[in-house]
Amino acid sequence: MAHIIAISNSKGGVGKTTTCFSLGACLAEAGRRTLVVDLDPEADLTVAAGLDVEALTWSVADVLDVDGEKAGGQRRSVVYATAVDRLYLLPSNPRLAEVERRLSERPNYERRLARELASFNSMYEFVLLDTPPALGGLTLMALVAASYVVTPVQCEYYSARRLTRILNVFRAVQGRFNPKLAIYFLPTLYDQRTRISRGVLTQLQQSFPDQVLETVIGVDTRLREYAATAEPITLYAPSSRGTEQYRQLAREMLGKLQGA
Amino acid sequence: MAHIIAISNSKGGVGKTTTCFSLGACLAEAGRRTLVVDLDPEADLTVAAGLDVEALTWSVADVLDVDGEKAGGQRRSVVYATAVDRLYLLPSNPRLAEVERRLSERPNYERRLARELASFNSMYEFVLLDTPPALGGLTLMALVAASYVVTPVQCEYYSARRLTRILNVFRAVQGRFNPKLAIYFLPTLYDQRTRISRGVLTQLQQSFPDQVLETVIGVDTRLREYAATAEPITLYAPSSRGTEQYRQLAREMLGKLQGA
Ligand SMILES: Nc1ncnc2c1ncn2[C@@H]1O[C@H](COP(=O)(O)OP(=O)(O)OP(=O)(O)O)[C@@H](O)[C@H]1O
Ligand SMILES: Nc1ncnc2c1ncn2[C@@H]1O[C@H](COP(=O)(O)OP(=O)(O)OP(=O)(O)O)[C@@H](O)[C@H]1O
Ligand SMILES: [Mg+2]
Ligand SMILES: [Mg+2]
Repeated sequence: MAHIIAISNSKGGVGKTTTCFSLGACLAEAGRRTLVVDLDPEADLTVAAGLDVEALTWSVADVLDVDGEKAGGQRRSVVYATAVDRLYLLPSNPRLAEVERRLSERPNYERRLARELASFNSMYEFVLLDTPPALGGLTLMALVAASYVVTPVQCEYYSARRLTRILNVFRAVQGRFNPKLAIYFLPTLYDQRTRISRGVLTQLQQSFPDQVLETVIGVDTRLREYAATAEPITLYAPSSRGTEQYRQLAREMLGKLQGA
Repeated sequence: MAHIIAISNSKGGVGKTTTCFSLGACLAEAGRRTLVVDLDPEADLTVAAGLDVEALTWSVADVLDVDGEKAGGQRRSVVYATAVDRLYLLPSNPRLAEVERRLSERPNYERRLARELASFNSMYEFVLLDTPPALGGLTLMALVAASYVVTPVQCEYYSARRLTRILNVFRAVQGRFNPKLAIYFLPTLYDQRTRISRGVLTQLQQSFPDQVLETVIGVDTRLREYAATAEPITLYAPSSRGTEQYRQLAREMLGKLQGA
């Protein structure tokens, strides 16, 4: 059974895709067979892995599509290798937005992703889910399918202010669909030179002691540049500060595994 | 007739809310009576202006709600003053997400915001629309109601890569709903110290010469700090580089007015 980790925050641009790809690469580097799933119709994770989004025949849209029952046999062929050993990708494409619209009108759609991932579970030790900056149907399906949710929180005002509301939404998902969901907050884009960054980090650690992870991801230009290279940070800049911090995150998450 | 400017980019965290509030404040400072409208259910613009989102009785959700016909007389009371003379706010609250879901199932909902803004048009010279990081119903209504759309583009890889797709969506809106929509790209979070920032800016100017504005908004810590103060950047840090750049943007947009 794979450990499923959703990466979710309705705030945009806080490092969700960067965290999904970097953490996935570090888990693969540590010998764990890992699948990263792109649940954002804008497909940044698919782009980060170097695939041509417009050229994809199959994507996660087909796996989730209710009328996709006919695609059964094709499922195995939606998973792509990446530049990293033991790291695989289930890509997205813009069709996913229309599939989400159709799916969310059907009763009990929330468990659809969890059901579909079951056929991938036996092949991977970790499945990481990248989500769009919204609390819509795709994010809800990810929260229902996951055992853990990691919320990257940029050390800035808007991101921090939303956390109480986000925590309430996660608690509602725990209550209604998925009692085992463990909730973690990951401070990202931390810039020790600015007062606001230091202030927000301290506030996070005081207000959410049970959720905030020990690992803090600092601002690192390498974590901007990797996106254009089709490689994750572990290959693009293996000894950068950003890579070391994501390796630390991988170790911290390995330490928290339920029934590891 | 007010000039309506939508601020839209499906990429998250690129400075949409910051641009809407800062540009609004600079237009008000230049003597133009301006309304900023928060079309994001996460309500960051409402927070930036210092309002308590949970305590609001009326918001833009009531203005747009199809069953909101009964709220007619209350319309005037949804507009709040801000810390700046001549700058007013039509706030959001989380109920907007549910209103968007209901509205987008009705035929011809796309023109709903344009119709509702007509009753505000005579009172303001400018109406600026802040939108969520998505290409959903709220953003579509904003693009149909607006005469101009300004897309903040962070000088980073994912943001730049999406522009061709975003331009196609805007062109489709022009063709189907709003032929007068003028499209502009605003480089934001520009950091002249990094190679990737300089590279993306040059690429933007070469690939989209007709859309890219002359104004470039650089990285400025003051444009992070303002969010916690209930003031726009023009009051919080009136002589900062960020404020000067947004004043330049206001002048550039005033120069482009259709039939000014
Ligand atoms: N620690 C970091 N240091 C510097 N840059 C970073 C860091 N983490 C992410 N970035 C950069 O910040 C930008 C936003 O990150 P990313 O796209 O991963 O966020 P996101 O939350 O997935 O955005 P969206 O809400 O649009 O999906 C990207 O250009 C990314 O390369
Ligand atoms: N030029 C700038 N320099 C430094 N910080 C900035 C600048 N512009 C915006 N910011 C900060 O970057 C963060 C993201 O900006 P903002 O929230 O305005 O983006 P957005 O596109 O509205 O995000 P979302 O997609 O979540 O709605 C905020 O903390 C904001 O204060
Ligand atoms: Mg992303
Ligand atoms: Mg915003």
